Amino acid sequence: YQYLLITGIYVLEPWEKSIFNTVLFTMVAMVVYTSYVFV
Amino acid sequence: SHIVGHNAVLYNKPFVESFEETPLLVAVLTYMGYGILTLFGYLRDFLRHWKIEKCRVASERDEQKDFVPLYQDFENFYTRNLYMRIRDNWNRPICSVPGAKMDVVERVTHDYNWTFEHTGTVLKNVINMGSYNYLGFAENTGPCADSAAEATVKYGVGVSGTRHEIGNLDKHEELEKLVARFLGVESSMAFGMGFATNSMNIPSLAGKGCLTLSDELNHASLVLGARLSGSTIRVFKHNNMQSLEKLLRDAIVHGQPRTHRPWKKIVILVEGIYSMEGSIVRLPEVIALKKKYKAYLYLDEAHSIGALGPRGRGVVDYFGVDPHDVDIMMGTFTKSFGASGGYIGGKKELIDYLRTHSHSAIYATSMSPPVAQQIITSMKCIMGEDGTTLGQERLRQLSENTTYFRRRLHEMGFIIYGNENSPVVPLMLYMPAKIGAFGREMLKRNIGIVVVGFPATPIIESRARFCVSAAHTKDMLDTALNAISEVGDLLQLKYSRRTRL
Amino acid sequence: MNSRGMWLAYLLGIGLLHVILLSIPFVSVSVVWTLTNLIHNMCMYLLLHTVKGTPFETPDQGKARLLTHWEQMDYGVQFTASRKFLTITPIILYILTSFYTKYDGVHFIINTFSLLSVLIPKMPQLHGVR
Repeated sequence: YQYLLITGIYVLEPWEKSIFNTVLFTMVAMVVYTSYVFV
Repeated sequence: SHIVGHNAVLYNKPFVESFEETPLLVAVLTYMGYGILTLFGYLRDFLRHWKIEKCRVASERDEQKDFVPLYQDFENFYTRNLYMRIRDNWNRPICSVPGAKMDVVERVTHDYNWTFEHTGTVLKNVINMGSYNYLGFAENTGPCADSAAEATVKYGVGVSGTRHEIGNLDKHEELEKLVARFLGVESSMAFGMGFATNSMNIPSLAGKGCLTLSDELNHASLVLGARLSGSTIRVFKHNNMQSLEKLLRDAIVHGQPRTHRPWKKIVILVEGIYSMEGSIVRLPEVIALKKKYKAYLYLDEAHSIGALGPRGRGVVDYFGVDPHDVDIMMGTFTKSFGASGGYIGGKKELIDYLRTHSHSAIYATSMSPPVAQQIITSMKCIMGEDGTTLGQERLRQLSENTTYFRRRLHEMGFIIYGNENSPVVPLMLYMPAKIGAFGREMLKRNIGIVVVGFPATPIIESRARFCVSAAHTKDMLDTALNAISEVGDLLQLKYSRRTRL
Repeated sequence: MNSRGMWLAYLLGIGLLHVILLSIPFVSVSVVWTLTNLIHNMCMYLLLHTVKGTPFETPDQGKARLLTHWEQMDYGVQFTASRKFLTITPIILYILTSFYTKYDGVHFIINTFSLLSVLIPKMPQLHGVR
């Protein structure tokens, strides 16, 4: 609930939430992967 | 928090006002939230532009494309992409008087707030923390309602004429004499609309070659009136006497731009209570400045009349200053008298001048007699002229409720703005999604509240605004406070870093 | 633009953009810095110097409707703190980018044009010029 409120996607429609979560998850995965490779 | 120092010697009581600063992390997260919603707003506009999504906003037909656009597309951006998503929190239909409790008509939406349908259900006895009903005169029983009903039978509802013509009734003159006595000024004039009292009379009082010094958070009616007057407008920081004095000094020293002629007159526009901030004007200091620099003072007591002061005479009574020090006393009957309309009080020559020159007196139909009667009855009740102590009790009740409500919210850890004696209590929400969530969660708990966000407030100062009423019992306040605390924990709204009492 | 936390949020936004670009596995550091610079300047150009008016209704009878955000800032007063900050930031980003691209010719030219596209509209002489 806090995640929805702080990012503001609480007010978005379900399909918009899916887009946001997909993009965010992809970016986080990329950052984690690259950090792992780098380290 | 920045409690600006002030000349304590001018005050007859402690003046405690606080505006705790937005926590930096919350501010950054708020910008991030608005950034994300703006991105999705652009995405939606893109889909609407390429007809991928149906456009529900009013727009010109294809045949009209070559004309000047009726709808400013970009100016509607926030409305259609942000406000629409949470607008179920606003304009909720009620089917009772907006008293301490009210009945809210339940409605449902199947298309994310673009359209609503009534379910036929009524939410009964919702505790009303949103309406302006400071003294609890919004009621459909009791002496006010009875006398208004008599006046309706005797005079009818509408007056089809202006004050200059057949619309000048004995009821109006009775009301104006009573208002003058209530304010402690020589004479007064009543108008049928509060907003118009400002926007239609300031143009009669100021004009070219005059300077208007306006508080930055003044109400739209004051802003419109000042603009319509054609006078030069300068804005000083909210309730900041250093900023006001600097503008006054510059105005006196430099005079009018280019010609440097002295200003014909300088009018200071301030409000008694700022209804979005919950702050009270520093009236003793403003009066000291106006005397020092020979300026005129226009005091808008829309919220403070009836709600402040030991006798309910407004911010003048609250600070114990002489009403004659205020050149133009303006106020409305909407918030404390359960009525509508406004008044201007002051010297007799001023009021006589307004009677002949005011736009409202010449063009607007005059106040409806039952409304005038409602004001007369409630005002007499406040003055104690109805033979009861009901008015005095309500004033005391409002003051107690205000102090109690503010103290409890403060103890819970919320950031609340304004003066400790102001019955308007802004509670800070900050993030855009929390505006919608707070309003919805509170209605689930049977509490009706008002939430306000950007652009009506600065982008990082979205808030819920509670209006305390004398009609609220302690049980109602405790119920509301418990619900607020519960929702505050759920939404993580207890941001205050100040030491809890 | 000068309300509390806005500058910090803006810098964090640039940092976040850079970290995300840096996480694209098959892109070199030089390209990442140039992309950061280009995307930042493009967004700045669009939001500050292209979009006109306000995304909500203002009570000024449409006066702001024909002004860009940059021209509306601080009521049009020049050389305010916000304006200086928003002018300096792309320059610092450009210097960093030039350093990290090892002053390669192609990158240098692209980044220079990108920087000019956000510096020229900020000049006071071009206030209100179309």
